Amino acid sequence: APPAEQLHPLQNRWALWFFKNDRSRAWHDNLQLVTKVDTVEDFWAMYSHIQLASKLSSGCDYALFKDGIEPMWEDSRNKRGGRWLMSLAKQQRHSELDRLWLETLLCLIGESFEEHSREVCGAVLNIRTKGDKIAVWTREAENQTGVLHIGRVYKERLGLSAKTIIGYQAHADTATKSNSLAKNKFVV
Amino acid sequence: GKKQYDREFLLDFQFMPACI
Repeated sequence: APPAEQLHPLQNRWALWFFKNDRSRAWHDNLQLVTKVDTVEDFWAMYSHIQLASKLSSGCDYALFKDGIEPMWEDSRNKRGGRWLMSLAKQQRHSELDRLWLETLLCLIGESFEEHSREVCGAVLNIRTKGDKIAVWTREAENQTGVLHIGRVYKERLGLSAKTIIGYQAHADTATKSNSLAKNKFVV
Repeated sequence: GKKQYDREFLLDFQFMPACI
């Protein structure tokens, strides 16, 4: 490995979490911290050692969050926030999921949202039979300027067409309704 | 200063030998 002074430090240390659905265990017990990274080099070492998103089985999640924030609504740094949610069609798992998830990770570790990057808590990938989902979580759903800036940049980075709409939902709304019913607070 | 990296810069490191 190169000496530490030649590594490229990230602005934040990020923790990768893995969730594997085991109904015999409590939700929190199925959530495992995989590793933490704080350099560009560490990030790629991690990425090259884990399964691609498209190879995970249904019910599994990946989450990449800033160190110190747990990937759940209840964390004090998430609970007033929300998420930009992209729901994928089933066939996109094999055509686009890996590209979209990697792009999401690069947006996070590269601090792509200018000064609003500090609003970002992390990102979550859900592998589901009905259709996979990718979301970027931010810490304050009422911060309209920050949330909209993040949404616009994120949509552009994903290469989504102008016709594709992605929505932002406050966790407080998602927690009290099923996902499909939670209303969009913002759209881009 | 803030450590911001664009996607091309980050992708350049993907297959560097030190990362494998």
